[in-house]
Amino acid sequence: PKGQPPISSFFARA
Amino acid sequence: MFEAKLIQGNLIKKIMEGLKDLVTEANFDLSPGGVSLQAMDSSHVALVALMLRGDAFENYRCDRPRSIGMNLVNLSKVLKCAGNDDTMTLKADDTQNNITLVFESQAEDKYAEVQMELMDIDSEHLGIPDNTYDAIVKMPSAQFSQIVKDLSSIGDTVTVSVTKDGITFSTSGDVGTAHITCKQNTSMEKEADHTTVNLEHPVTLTFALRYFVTFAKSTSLSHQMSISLSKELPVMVEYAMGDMGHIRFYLAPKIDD
Repeated sequence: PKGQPPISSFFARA
Repeated sequence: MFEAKLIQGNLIKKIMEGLKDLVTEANFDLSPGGVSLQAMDSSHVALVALMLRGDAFENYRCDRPRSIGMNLVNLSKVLKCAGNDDTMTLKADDTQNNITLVFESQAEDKYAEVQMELMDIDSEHLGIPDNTYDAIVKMPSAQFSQIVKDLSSIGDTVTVSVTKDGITFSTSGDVGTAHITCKQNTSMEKEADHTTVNLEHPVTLTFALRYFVTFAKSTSLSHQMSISLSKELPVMVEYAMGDMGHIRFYLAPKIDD
């Protein structure tokens, strides 16, 4: 099964 | 004071088409350089980044950088007052908590003015690095739209695979499985009809298909779109508006648990 990580786990907070 | 006039006011309508099913409220960042927006969808899986350069507007004035929060559902209602060929002027006084939109017909025989309340929105701003992608595919946006629509009636997820031969979109569901491959093709006279594959490394990623269908609602903005992919990174789906700006969608890939 594949999970769906949040987009914020790829981009740091500005 | 902020004031900006677009000769082709329906550009804003087209941008809203692509935004409103993804984001219901967002901050527009006004600066002397232009208007930008960054927002995540409610499930925080996708991110949209809009940039409209100041020189895309006929008259552009922004005395000080400011963020204005808008309900995009309400904005879409307001935009219904604009004819497709109308010019559109946006005005926001720094001391007021509203925005005025003026729609004028090209013949200057119809004038509509609508005032809309602004809202305070807490939003998280993410830093998007300038990635070098493993693969960048440019293709006609209508073709991309058709592919993701067709596949979404078969499955819920799409596996996108780029090799030197082209880009393949695959899905499977109760109906069966489907693979659609678009090969590099630059034989057509119009560059907008070309499909080009810029490949550093072959890459395969899986995404929730319904987001691609939502991104494709920006199809009317540009004849060409691009898909940029890197291993284990969010895909970037871009619709460039000539030298006026762009709308970029980022979607996190599905990864093995």
